[in-house]
Amino acid sequence: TQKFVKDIKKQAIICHLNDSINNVARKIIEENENHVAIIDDDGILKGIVTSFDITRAIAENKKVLSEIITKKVITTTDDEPIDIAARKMRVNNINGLPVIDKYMRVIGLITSEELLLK
Amino acid sequence: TQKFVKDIKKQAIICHLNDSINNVARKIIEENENHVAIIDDDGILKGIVTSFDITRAIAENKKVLSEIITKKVITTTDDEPIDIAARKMRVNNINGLPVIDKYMRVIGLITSEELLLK
Ligand SMILES: C[S@@+](CC[C@H](N)C(=O)[O-])C[C@H]1O[C@@H](n2cnc3c(N)ncnc32)[C@H](O)[C@@H]1O
Ligand SMILES: C[S@@+](CC[C@H](N)C(=O)[O-])C[C@H]1O[C@@H](n2cnc3c(N)ncnc32)[C@H](O)[C@@H]1O
Repeated sequence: TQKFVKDIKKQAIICHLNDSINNVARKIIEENENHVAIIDDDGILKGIVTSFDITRAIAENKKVLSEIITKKVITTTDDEPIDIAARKMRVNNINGLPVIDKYMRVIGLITSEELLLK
Repeated sequence: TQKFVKDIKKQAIICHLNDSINNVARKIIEENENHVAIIDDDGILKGIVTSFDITRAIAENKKVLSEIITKKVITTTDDEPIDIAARKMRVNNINGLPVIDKYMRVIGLITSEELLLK
């Protein structure tokens, strides 16, 4: 049975802090995935960008990626039970959690779609 | 217990076919909601726009709302059991369903967040 994050996670989409908003937008469309993890030169998680943030760039005329990323990222780990991950999403009104290892590197992504009906 | 769409639906965010992409983007940010139902002059559902589609406008340099709306909308009704609504989202890889009445007017919205842990 699938009870932990590692059982249902999928590959994370990752961009760099210095990427352009347009590049991140293209990545979201190419990968058909709303959530993009943002890393630094050491591969450490530094933020998250979703299509909601890209939409804010349009609504508020922002030009630089760092102006629209969310820096306090709510994350999960391979060994987290999936009902805990689901609760994290629900209480924070979000749909995705980057999966990180103990070094805060990104090793996957879990979204509400994987959690539905589980 | 909450078993039907009408028990957990929330208010729909609605824009018109002739609205601008920028206006729809602003509405998404103001309402903190990714899904916007698009209606015509008669109040009939004509499409859906999400922040994913706004992101596509950036990625593909689209300028007009009609170029980015999804016209074939997957919908639900007040009386649909919520596990059926959840399945519709999962098989279609989507996170929201407009709730419509028998005249195809929009009377609410249900998203994957309401479905988590139910
Ligand atoms: C609060 S949600 C509200 C709209 C809708 N529920 C959604 O999921 O997009 C939108 C914001 O959540 C942020 N966000 C998404 N996933 C996140 C995560 N795992 N940790 C922190 N913030 C996150 C995004 O960067 C975006 O600014
Ligand atoms: C297939 S999803 C893929 C990305 C991600 N799963 C999401 O929910 O945004 C993105 C597309 O689904 C469309 N969409 C969202 N809700 C829909 C619905 N209820 N009926 C039809 N299309 C919908 C959006 O217009 C958007 O073009």
